[in-house]
Amino acid sequence: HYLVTTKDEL
Amino acid sequence: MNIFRFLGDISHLLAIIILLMKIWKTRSCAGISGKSQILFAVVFTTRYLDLVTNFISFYNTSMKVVYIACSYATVWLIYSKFKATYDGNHDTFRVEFLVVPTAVLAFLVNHDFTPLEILWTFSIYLESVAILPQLFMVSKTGEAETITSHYLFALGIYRTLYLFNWIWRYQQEGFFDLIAIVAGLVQTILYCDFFYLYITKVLKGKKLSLPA
Repeated sequence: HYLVTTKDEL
Repeated sequence: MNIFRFLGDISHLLAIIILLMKIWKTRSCAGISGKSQILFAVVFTTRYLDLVTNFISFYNTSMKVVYIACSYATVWLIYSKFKATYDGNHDTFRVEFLVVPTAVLAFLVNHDFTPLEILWTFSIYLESVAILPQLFMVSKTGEAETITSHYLFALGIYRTLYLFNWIWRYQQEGFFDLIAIVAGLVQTILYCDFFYLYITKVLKGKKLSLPA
């Protein structure tokens, strides 16, 4: 499935 | 947080600090592309706008703040404090060839058509190619100081470690972000030639110089 980024990475 | 991601972040931080220290200690930014450094400042600024909209962790926030502050400090050292040592004649890469296509691509291929998301996507695409003015400068002058080579290696290995992080996260959490993965792959591939030179020359105590 395709997950939109959770932006927890730098 | 897994070990690849953590080491990637540390390596990224190390790269930024190596560059700052090199310029500060030698009082010179010779051999450093100011254009690449401006692009990195743009990358951090457009990516970390979420600093003001959502909080993830103390680690996340402090790393973002440090990255942004260091990137602006570097740009300031190059274009203001040690401007006289900046080798502008060799820093001739046309950055519009990087900024315009990545900006257009960010509008076309993104997760969500909102300002923050487009800016984030732009920063991911731009980061993947932001080192090109620096690599172009090294190939133009045919050499790089050893400390500059260490900087480039630490910066290159950071995204390579992130690739392992994404494999890990996909396995463990089913998490994947195709935009980051493809851009990260491109970014890593751009360093491959440099990695080869670094391992075969710099690690054996030789200065990085290219055949004439």
